[in-house]
Amino acid sequence: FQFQEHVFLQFLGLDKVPSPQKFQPVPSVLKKIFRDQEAAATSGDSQDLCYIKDLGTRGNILRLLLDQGLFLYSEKLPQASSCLQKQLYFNLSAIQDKEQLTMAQLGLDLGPNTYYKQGPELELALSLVQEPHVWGQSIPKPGKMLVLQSVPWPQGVVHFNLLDVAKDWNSNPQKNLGLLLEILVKGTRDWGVNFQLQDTCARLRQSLHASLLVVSLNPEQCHPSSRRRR
Amino acid sequence: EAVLAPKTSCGSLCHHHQLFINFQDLGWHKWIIAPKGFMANYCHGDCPFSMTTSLNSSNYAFMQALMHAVDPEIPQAVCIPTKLSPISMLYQDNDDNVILRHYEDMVVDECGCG
Repeated sequence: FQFQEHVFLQFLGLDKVPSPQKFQPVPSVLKKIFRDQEAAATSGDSQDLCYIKDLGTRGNILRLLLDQGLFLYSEKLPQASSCLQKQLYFNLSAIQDKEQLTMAQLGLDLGPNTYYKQGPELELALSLVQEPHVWGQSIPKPGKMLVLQSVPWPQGVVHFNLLDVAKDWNSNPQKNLGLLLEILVKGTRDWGVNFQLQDTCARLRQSLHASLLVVSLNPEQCHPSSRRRR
Repeated sequence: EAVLAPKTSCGSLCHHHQLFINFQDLGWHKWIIAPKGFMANYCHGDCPFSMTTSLNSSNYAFMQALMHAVDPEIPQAVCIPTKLSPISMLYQDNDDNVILRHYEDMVVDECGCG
């Protein structure tokens, strides 16, 4: 049984039997896709399992990768405009060589909308980490800027397309040094709101949750004949 | 020369049987989030030459059954899945990532001789 289980686990794309410490919450997008597939199977509808209708992309494997990066604390006094700095790191090693990446979407959950209804306007900056983080260095050296945008209300989850970055990391794993996320506060001249600002940043730090939704396609399991007609 | 058909009851002829795979029986409930199990079914039964044409058989099975009648050393056609359908599975890998994956050919819908 051990041998046969090992073979089947390889078919599932696993090296060994997973032993999760706790069940992770299933993101709503995966839940919906799963339920739609089950409903189609129950009703006997023919379905193209290599096309994810909800996401509008080809693929038969969806992974929600958890962020393994750390919050960054500077020993120097933080700049007045800087609210939060965090390294984001996603381990892509589970993606097998034969898989083709078709989508990589970064999701940043900035917490419930109510936190910021009367708070300052925020700006989000996301850049690639250029060099490995060394001890004693306050923040990793930022490289190419990927995103710089205001975060208007309402907040909640914001999404960014990282397909090109993920493809690059997947083909050159040594390049995957993570991302540097910085959330800045716009218009900090009014020092009267400073206490409110600190409160906003503290709450943001507590509620921030990052994940990378990666969709890939295994050509061995997705034959050309099952492709959707345009 | 006419080939004698072996006596076979309808119940023992090739057809699909119900088989529910419960992931708890395999210990896989610890990492598979959903489904808890699924009706996979299986194929079992005889494929006698006399019934080969009516048992959803391939032309190849028919020829094999014919050759078996001539030369018993050639094995009989066997009862195999002829139509399969996929399922989706939600599970956690070793890095605690949640994965949704679609797997083809997991459920036996129809059987035949092949």
